[in-house]
Amino acid sequence: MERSTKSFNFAAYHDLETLYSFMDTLVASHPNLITKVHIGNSYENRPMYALKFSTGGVSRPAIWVDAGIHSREWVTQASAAWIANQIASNYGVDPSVTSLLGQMDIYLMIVTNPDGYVFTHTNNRMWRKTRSVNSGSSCRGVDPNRNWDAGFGGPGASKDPCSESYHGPYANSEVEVKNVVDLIMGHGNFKSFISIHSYSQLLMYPYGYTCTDIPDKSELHSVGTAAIKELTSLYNTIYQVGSICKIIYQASGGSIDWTYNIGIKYSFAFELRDTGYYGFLLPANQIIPTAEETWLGLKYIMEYVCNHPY
Amino acid sequence: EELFNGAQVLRIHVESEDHIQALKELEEDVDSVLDFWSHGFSTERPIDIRVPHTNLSAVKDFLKKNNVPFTVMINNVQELLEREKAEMVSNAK
Repeated sequence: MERSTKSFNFAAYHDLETLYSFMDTLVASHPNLITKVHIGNSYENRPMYALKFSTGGVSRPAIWVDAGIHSREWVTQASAAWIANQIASNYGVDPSVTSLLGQMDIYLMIVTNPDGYVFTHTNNRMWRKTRSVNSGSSCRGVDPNRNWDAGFGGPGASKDPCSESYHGPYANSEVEVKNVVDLIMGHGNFKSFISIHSYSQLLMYPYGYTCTDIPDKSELHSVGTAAIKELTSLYNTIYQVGSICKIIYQASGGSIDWTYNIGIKYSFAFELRDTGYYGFLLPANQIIPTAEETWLGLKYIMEYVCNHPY
Repeated sequence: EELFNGAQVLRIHVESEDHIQALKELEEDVDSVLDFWSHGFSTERPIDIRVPHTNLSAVKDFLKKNNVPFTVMINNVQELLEREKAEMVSNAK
């Protein structure tokens, strides 16, 4: 195992094994701050881990951040690894991170779709879905961001197993989704849920399954706008803020719709950058700039959540 | 391993409702061969579509016939993938 995370190359894409070993190194380097929570296994029986940043307490108010639920969006898993290291190294140094972790816990899931991620490294770089077998079809996988119990099976998701946005046979049919749902429900005290995707430079809030405004729209819109102001201040990457339905299109079964509907008010989804012409194939030399700017936006949201208990 | 030789990513700038309808037709027509990298048929943001080499001329002809403006965002997907993989290998070393 790497002796320290100092030798980990954050400016490169890594396979699953290397990312999991990085997590072990990070935990070993910060035994009083970080634990690796095994939240269950994937369809192909790979362990799923969330890094829990906590300075004590029991079931403290918590913030959830996940990356890589769509496996081909490699800059998200890579950025999440950098952000994990940033949180760990900022604790005790940066007053706002230290204060936040004195009151709240952070759960950070770097690889939310491990089967799909491995498949992008071994078989098909463009793979987006899970790798579950769809009975009656030769096509595999379900879009894990159409499988949540929020408007499930509605517009903006496909019933065709061969489609990239296939919603699956029923809500939470994908064990990867069910594992997160069970953790969130079991914990019962999450105050924010942030899911990181790429690409398009967007910061979105619910709903996706309907274009009806959420009751907290004006608050989430102003939090999102302020967070993007922080993000843009670093490298002038331009983002748009809005609800999923209005800013992209109607998409049912999405994670942040479900989390908002169970009462996690501060639910957001990032679509990270491609300021150029690479799409999902963003060059590795853009990982750190992307992670740095994303961290500024994420940190703003986390601070806001901490300062606005509910 | 799936290869993407000659596949291109087209960046489409819809300017009208007609263009949006044409894209929806395209999405339904070519049975799940096209890979929509970015979604949301709106005039505000471009739509990126990965098109396999074998479907390229048909898709480009369709877009031209419907006067839908597009540019080639990635000229050969496989080339970019090989560059990415080579970089990963050298980084791993």
